Amino acid sequence: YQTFEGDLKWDHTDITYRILNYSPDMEASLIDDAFARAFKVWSDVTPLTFTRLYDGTADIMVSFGKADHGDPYPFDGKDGLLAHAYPPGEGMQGDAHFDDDEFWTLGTGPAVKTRYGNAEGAMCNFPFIFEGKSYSSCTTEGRTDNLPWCATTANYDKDKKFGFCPSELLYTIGGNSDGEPCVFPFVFLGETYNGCTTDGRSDGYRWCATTSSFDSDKKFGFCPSRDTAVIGGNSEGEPCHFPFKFMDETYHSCTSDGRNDGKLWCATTDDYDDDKKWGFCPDQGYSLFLVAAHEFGHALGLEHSNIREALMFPMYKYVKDFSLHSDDVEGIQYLYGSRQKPDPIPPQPTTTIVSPVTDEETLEPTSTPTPPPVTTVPIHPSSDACQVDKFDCITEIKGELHLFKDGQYWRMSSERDGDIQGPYRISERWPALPDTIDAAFEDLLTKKIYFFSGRRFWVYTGPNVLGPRSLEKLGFKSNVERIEGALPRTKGKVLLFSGENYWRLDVKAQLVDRGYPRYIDLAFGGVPVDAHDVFLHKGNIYFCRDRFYWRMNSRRQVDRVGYLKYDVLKCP
Amino acid sequence: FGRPLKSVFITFPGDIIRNTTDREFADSYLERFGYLSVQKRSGLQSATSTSKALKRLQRNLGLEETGQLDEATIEAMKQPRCGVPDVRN
Repeated sequence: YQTFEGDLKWDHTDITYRILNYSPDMEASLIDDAFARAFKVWSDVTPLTFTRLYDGTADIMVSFGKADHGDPYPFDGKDGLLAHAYPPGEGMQGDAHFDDDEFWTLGTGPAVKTRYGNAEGAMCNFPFIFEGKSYSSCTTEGRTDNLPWCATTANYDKDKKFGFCPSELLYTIGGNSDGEPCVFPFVFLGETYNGCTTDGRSDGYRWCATTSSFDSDKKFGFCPSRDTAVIGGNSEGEPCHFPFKFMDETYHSCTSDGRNDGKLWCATTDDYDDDKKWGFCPDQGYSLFLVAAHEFGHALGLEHSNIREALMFPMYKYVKDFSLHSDDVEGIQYLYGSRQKPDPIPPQPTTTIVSPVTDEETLEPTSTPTPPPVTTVPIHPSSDACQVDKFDCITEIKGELHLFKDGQYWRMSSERDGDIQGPYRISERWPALPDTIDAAFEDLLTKKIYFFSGRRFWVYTGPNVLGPRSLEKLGFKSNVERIEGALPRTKGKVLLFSGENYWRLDVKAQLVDRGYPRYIDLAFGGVPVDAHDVFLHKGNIYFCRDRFYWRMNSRRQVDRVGYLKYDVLKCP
Repeated sequence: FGRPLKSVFITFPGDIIRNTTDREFADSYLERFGYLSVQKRSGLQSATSTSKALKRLQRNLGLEETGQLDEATIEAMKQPRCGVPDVRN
């Protein structure tokens, strides 16, 4: 391994990063995830932590760009140079740039995440069978609205699982339209457009208006790439047109004829000779995760290695099951040291709780409370809320923030930040509950407290309990493994979060509303889609991941990202 | 079988990569990634310095160190890669 001259490195270990824009090649959540995993490659072996910021200046600013993209090192179109990054330091130092003339994937062809349909956002499964025919890309067959779709299992005819593929008819990226789809035709500078265009831009990105007139409304967004779209050339985003004519020959598939670099291309109209419209054919693409992990190595202070198997070797090679090479580990640990593992905590005795299993259709308490079960969970002598990196559940009950962790909980007054009391045993106040609480909320109308753990939930009314009951009773499907956060809204509704989705629960009807689940990132832009705690505190919504929180204000803007323990709990 | 290989190359509109000779491409590559710039700065760029630069590149990439722009070297230079220079200057 090599480090930059003078061993350039960050002078702090809590590194921040910010994603400035997205490639149209992949769904934003896949890009977020690829970058997060790439940072984790390095945080797994060092004391470094990486926190994503949504505004302001971060240590590592991550962006996509084409050709001349604002620094002295232009990219070179498809293939060749994939990305570059600067060593640690102020300003542009530490930043990472990715060439958006590349086809960014997870390394094995188009990575197509679906929306809507009935597959809950699963990835397309290529090839898939539809009406006996095999499809290797999204298709509009079987639909009259021209929306591309795919099956998310190998056989749609058998499994009937499907979702819609990226398309400008479904949504846009960035811009100022909150993801609204394109409206065709639209008017721009007096001209009418029936498709996405790069007109009016110098960066080559395709855009559209999201109302019928950009000239009057100024509303626009960038078009996501369809999986069938060509890359680069002069027809980015258009599909190949087969057959097409080139030098008086007819082509029914992509070809490398006419090029000396062997790259496959196609025309996007029926006659290249007349129209000269072309682009490169979609291929395996480059793994954004692998390239980002390499670039972040530079951003942390590593230069290129001459060990072919090392991540920091300058050439790209796709690896299916990636693991960091010892040369990379030695390099980064030379700069930052190794990761300090937490002190081992002796295994805790397990708790045996016997709770009445009710299967009542009503949630009104019908039984007298059961006596508190005998619990053998001791409170750890060093149980200090400030020592907890990640709580099982955080929620407001009776105006106090309650923080749950491993059979214990703490209370913090919403009036006086930092006034933390506890720990208390969960079993002493709510004896029917298990040690791990995933989510909880208080129904403000009835003062009932709902607790969720795995696929079960309990309802406490004062000392009376009902439960455990299955999540299915609330209308959740069997693939929902747990509820990770709860957000009371007005009119007896509560939003429940799990994975990338959220549901709206009608507390009175005891059922989730129709039209749910919905994607978290569509309604709550800029927060992690894998938050493990979601709660309301002083009118703001908090999304927590590990030690960090993303605070969203009432206008649904992320206005602060920080450490839960310092900013909310006011730990010293 | 039967259709001759097309050897006519055209310039595609909007194609950023220009059709250059292997030698031009190699010189630009060696300079971009730091193998040639030291010699060039001191005004000593010559066949010898290019050969040395090629040897260093070949060593870095695990190729046979011939100092010549052979097929394996030009092939390796055309592989997709990171834009950060290999040789510190």
